[in-house]
Amino acid sequence: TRELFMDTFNNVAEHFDYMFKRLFGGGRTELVLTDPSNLLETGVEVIVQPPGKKLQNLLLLSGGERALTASALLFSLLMVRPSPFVMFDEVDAPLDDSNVERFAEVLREFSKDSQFIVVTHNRATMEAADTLYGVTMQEPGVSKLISVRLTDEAERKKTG
Amino acid sequence: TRELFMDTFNNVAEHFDYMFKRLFGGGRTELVLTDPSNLLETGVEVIVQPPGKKLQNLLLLSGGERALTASALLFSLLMVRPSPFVMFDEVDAPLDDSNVERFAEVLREFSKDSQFIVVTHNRATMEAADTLYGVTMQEPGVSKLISVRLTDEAERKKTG
Amino acid sequence: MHIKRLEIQGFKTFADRTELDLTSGITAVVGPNGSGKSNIADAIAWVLGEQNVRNLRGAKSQDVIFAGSDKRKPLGMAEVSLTIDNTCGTLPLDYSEITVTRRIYRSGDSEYLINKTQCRLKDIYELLLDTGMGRDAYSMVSQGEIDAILSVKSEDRRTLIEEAA
Amino acid sequence: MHIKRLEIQGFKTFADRTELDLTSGITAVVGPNGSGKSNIADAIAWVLGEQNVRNLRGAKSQDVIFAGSDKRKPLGMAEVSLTIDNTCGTLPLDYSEITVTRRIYRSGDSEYLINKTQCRLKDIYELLLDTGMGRDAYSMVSQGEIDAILSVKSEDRRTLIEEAA
Ligand SMILES: Nc1ncnc2c1ncn2[C@@H]1O[C@H](COP(=O)(O)OP(=O)(O)OP(=O)(O)O)[C@@H](O)[C@H]1O
Ligand SMILES: Nc1ncnc2c1ncn2[C@@H]1O[C@H](COP(=O)(O)OP(=O)(O)OP(=O)(O)O)[C@@H](O)[C@H]1O
Ligand SMILES: [Mg+2]
Ligand SMILES: [Mg+2]
Repeated sequence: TRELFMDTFNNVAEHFDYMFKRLFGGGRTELVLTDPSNLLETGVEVIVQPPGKKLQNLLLLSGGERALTASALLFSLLMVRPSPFVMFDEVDAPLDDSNVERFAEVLREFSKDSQFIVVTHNRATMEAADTLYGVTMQEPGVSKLISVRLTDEAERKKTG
Repeated sequence: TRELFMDTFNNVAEHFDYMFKRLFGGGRTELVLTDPSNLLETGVEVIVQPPGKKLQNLLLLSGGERALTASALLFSLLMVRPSPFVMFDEVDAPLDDSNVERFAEVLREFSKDSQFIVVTHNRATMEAADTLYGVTMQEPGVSKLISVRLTDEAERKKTG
Repeated sequence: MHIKRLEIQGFKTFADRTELDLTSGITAVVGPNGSGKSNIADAIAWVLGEQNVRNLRGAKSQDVIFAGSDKRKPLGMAEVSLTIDNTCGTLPLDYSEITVTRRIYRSGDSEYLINKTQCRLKDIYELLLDTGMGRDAYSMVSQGEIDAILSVKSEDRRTLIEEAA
Repeated sequence: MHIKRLEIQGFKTFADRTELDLTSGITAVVGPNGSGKSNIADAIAWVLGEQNVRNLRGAKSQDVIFAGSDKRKPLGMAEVSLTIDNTCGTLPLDYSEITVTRRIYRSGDSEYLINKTQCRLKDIYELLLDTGMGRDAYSMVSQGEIDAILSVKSEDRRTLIEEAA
């Protein structure tokens, strides 16, 4: 229905702005319907302004800024309609040290209500994890799981 | 001409196999013409087998394996037809520590004959560099170049 | 509701039976290039019902079965089981623990099971339907997909919003 | 033959005149997300004659001119100069040092110069033609492009081989 879509859209726009400001430490965003009269076929434009910069086309953003903006959008969708289980495969790959710290902080917060599996090469993200699985290939072509580290907190979560 | 293309093709195939083995520490490759009778329109298939694994479709390779395979192809083209100047922007981003070490070693070798500018977040690649430029944005929206580190070798290269 | 355990056997590089015990909160999967991390992500998407083999980086459905290595022969079957803690009663089945299993054979034949009882893929979809588990594009993000979220046609972004409604 | 110096002014985030002195060998450019590293790569591609504004992440050609920030007004022009050491005599001009300059104004007007003398873009292309500088797809790899090298249609890969011939 038109009303349900508009409510969701406004909800996502609001949470996207909030998440963007948290991940970028400021700035502003807008989500714009390209055809508000036709909600079944409209597009959704994403317009963002990182702190201190000018409002510009998404195309001009850097690789890291795009990844951070996209994760702000993902997190905003998860705020509007939580999922019990979320999987991110190297979503933090293009982020520099200070951005990945903020990303890990947001991840920790969301993990209170949802279960996350994240594949990562990034130390800050690893440190945010409750459980760590290492995958190795000592025998070529065959995966082997090793070195599980459970924090005390995770032990407690596991046994319920 | 047919002969020039075939010579180049065979040359690239041979160097690609050499570079792949150097970057992966083994394995094998093949470049295959999809339509050898029509060299103006033929495609070129890339088939690779990382060490110890089975020969499989490129699609199934991991993110890091694809980046390493692609850089093997790039380096093989540079061997066949060197360029005085090469620019790589975050080509090493998906590589793990041991792969990026081998990548950096190959980069150092090629840099004896070609000038490289590489944008990177990776420590091993930075350490292979002769000159280091840091780009910062202390004033939001405005880039500023800082902290140039020239090795003695680079000082010597500069003054000719 | 959360995933308690993932069991993988014969799926891609997991030639040997492998078990991951998962907690609520964050589980990080780490390791060198090509070791099998994204293959674990694929195993989860697959057991939750992913039918588009391109989303699993394959060309045909049997591409998920361990194809062999230098030293090992190919296997004849891939199997993944996912065990969900249902003490919260979110899933519409009267069990505190629910295990979903998917198998595929070299012939292309598939089997689906819920708590060791054969069922259809459709039953697995219906079981998980209201939870959004594995079905919402924004809850399962593959490697390299994050950039696409901003590059997609602006109509595809509307679909993301519709999914969140 | 190598690049001695790159001067950037008014190009994207380089509102203030910036100079990079380059050695032969490897120059690494590092820094936080969004600081301007890829913009330097774009500046080099642009001064070497890149005409496809999409390859510079823009929508129209004036998008490369500094658009302003919170505290600064937009500028009216972007200029990049590349100085090449030609003591080896590789470039067909009788100078040991050759500077190529490109400018664009808000109006869309462009200027091209070789050693401070106005010329056409075509002259810059011809100057660099035999060196392959900046023209071969495999010598200038943008951010995110590495994966595309393997994903391109198999005919595009033939083009890579043709370029190397
Ligand atoms: N059916 C199969 N049988 C055997 N090996 C397979 C099969 N399918 C995929 N592989 C192998 O799995 C490997 C890729 O694994 P995966 O994508 O999980 O790596 P990864 O740990 O995510 O690495 P990266 O850090 O580079 O992303 C490839 O080497 C591929 O050949
Ligand atoms: N014409 C312009 N005027 C002002 N700012 C611009 C202009 N064009 C691009 N930018 C800004 O440049 C920034 C991107 O810079 P760049 O791509 O060089 O970052 P980067 O250092 O490569 O970062 P990353 O590590 O994330 O790839 C964006 O914030 C964008 O808004
Ligand atoms: Mg992976
Ligand atoms: Mg960049």
